[in-house]
Amino acid sequence: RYTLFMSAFDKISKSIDSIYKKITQNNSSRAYLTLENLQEPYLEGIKFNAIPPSKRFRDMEQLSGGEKTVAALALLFAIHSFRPSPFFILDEVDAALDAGNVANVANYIQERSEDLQCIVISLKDTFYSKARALVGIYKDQKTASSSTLTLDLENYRD
Amino acid sequence: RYTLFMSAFDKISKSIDSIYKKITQNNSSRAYLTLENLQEPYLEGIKFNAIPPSKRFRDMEQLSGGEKTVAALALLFAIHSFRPSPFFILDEVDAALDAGNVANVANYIQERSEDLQCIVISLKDTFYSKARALVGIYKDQKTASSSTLTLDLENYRD
Amino acid sequence: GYIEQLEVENFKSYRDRQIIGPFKKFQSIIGPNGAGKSNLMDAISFVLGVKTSQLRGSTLADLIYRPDGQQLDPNASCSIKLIWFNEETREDTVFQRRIVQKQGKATSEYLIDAETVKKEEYVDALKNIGVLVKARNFLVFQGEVEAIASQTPKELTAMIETIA
Amino acid sequence: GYIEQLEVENFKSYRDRQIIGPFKKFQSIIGPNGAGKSNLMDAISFVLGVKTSQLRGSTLADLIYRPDGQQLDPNASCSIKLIWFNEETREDTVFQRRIVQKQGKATSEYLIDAETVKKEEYVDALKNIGVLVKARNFLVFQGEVEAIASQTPKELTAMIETIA
Ligand SMILES: Nc1ncnc2c1ncn2[C@@H]1O[C@H](COP(=O)(O)OP(=O)(O)OP(=O)(O)O)[C@@H](O)[C@H]1O
Ligand SMILES: Nc1ncnc2c1ncn2[C@@H]1O[C@H](COP(=O)(O)OP(=O)(O)OP(=O)(O)O)[C@@H](O)[C@H]1O
Ligand SMILES: [Mg+2]
Ligand SMILES: [Mg+2]
Repeated sequence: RYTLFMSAFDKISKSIDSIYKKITQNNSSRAYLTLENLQEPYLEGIKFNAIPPSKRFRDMEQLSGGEKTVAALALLFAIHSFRPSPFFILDEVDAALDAGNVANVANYIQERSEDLQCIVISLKDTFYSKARALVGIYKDQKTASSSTLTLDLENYRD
Repeated sequence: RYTLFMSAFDKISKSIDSIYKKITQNNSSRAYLTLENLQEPYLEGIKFNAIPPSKRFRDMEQLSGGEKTVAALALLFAIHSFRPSPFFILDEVDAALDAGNVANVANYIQERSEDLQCIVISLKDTFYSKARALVGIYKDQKTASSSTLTLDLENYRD
Repeated sequence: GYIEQLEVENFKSYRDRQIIGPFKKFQSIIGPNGAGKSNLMDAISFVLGVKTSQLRGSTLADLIYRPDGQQLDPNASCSIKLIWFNEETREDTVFQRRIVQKQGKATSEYLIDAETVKKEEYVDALKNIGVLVKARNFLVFQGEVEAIASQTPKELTAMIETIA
Repeated sequence: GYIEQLEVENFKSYRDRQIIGPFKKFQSIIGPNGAGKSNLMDAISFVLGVKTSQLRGSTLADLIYRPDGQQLDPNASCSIKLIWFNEETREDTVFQRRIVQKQGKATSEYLIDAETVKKEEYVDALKNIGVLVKARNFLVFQGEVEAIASQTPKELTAMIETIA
């Protein structure tokens, strides 16, 4: 149990800092995991800390909405590095992000989509315009049903 | 107790439908409150239902994120009609709204700000550009502090 | 591999049979509020075996298409097919889950390449392609992203243990 | 009347004394993630007497400015002034709340036009201008708007009773 747990924990905590730096496009940001109980870690908790660019240590609870979103995405991709799933589905994760963070997150996902499928629901054109293809959904009044249109963006790329 | 409760309930439930129609800019939308217990209403619950434009009755729980946001704002302004406060403070209430709903909500707030002060935190320029004045907040790296700039938009209106 | 296409039939706001796709490696889903974007994510989550309470429904029957304001037709059923493309073998696998009603009770059926299988076999087949539904660390439902960063230390340990 | 101006001193991410305003009837607060927008709403809520747990703090001392990574200075204090303009009498009223630390314990002081008053008197003066802090139906904190529409019927009754 200890070995299993630690192999997961080690891999995730080694990768979270570089992923967070990459998403925030800033080497001054830091993210790390600390074990509350070193002997039997699975009995206690794991503290997650993320320090946004050009800030210093502060309790996770005091981060702003947008800062928490970026930290959460870094954690998710770090967990993925240990237990990779073939795809991600993200539903309006950009809701609390300012324009700068939307661009950072969209760029990161575009890069990651080389090796894993990312399906992203978004209302922001600065996000979804980076995708390779779009599914547009509308409510068809006549049939009282959702209907879809598919658009391959790769035809429009310069 | 009955009279006090009912005077609040009556006023709120009379105004909620017209407010919801006004925010959604659509007369086919409907919103209403129903009492679970007619004799002693304060002992039971009040059911709130909102039916988005061109849809028919559906349980509130099945509404989408954006549809719930618009319904919530209608309820807030209906409650305000009974117990008016001199100002509202709204922190990124537009996060889940599509462009159409942002425009509707921003227009409604602009109209209401004739008789009540609305202080709105938003990341969307389609929303905050309708305000009369802006406070821009930035993090000053040198002093490690939030700093502000004030901008009177009325100088720029045509 | 990756999700190549979906076939949605009478699921939530999607009436009749609709084929959605092809999906690419970076795929976006867009549309106005209330159009059915989150319902499409629910459809993918449903075919992977995610439980109904996570899909904004209280019973299986809630997931079947129902015109606004009407009761559910006791004979109605719904089905989701997920076409999975394996990049190495260049072959498709069709994962399907459907809901049928019998005497007013709704139950799920699981099929792989049109053959009915037990849920355990279905879940194993998903594991083989790298999809560990129990962990769900690859699905972020609407409004839940911030909560991932605000988990208590104990919750974080539990999350790591499920995937260890 | 309406909020005309704020004076923020050593509150959360706002260091030293800053005067913010004048505010208009439709006022917007903008800026990047983490700049301090929600902290400004917390400042207004604080001066109205909203309790600390609603302001993302566990103790009063959490609300005092602290440089990142450092311990709180045991002599530090903070203060918020809200300048209220009455449109009929065309007069200003200054509502002020501050936190002072004595022997490691932080306490609140309430002042109206620079005169210290008891909390009850302060709350009454706010009621006179139409601000019923207990009901809080005019403050929507970040991330809480959808929950207003998803309240249970009992919660809705409780909400109506507070304002009745
Ligand atoms: N079983 C069902 N039958 C028919 N319609 C349904 C069913 N379940 C949910 N709906 C409808 O689906 C709509 C919600 O769709 P969904 O939550 O996918 O919207 P969305 O596109 O994600 O919107 P948003 O951008 O606001 O999040 C609701 O209007 C609801 O009435
Ligand atoms: N007592 C304090 N002293 C100094 N800084 C603080 C204090 N409390 C909170 N902060 C800082 O304030 C920042 C958060 O500010 P706030 O929540 O107002 O951001 P915001 O502008 O609302 O961002 P978003 O758009 O992401 O919601 C955090 O980075 C936090 O470290
Ligand atoms: Mg949605
Ligand atoms: Mg904020």
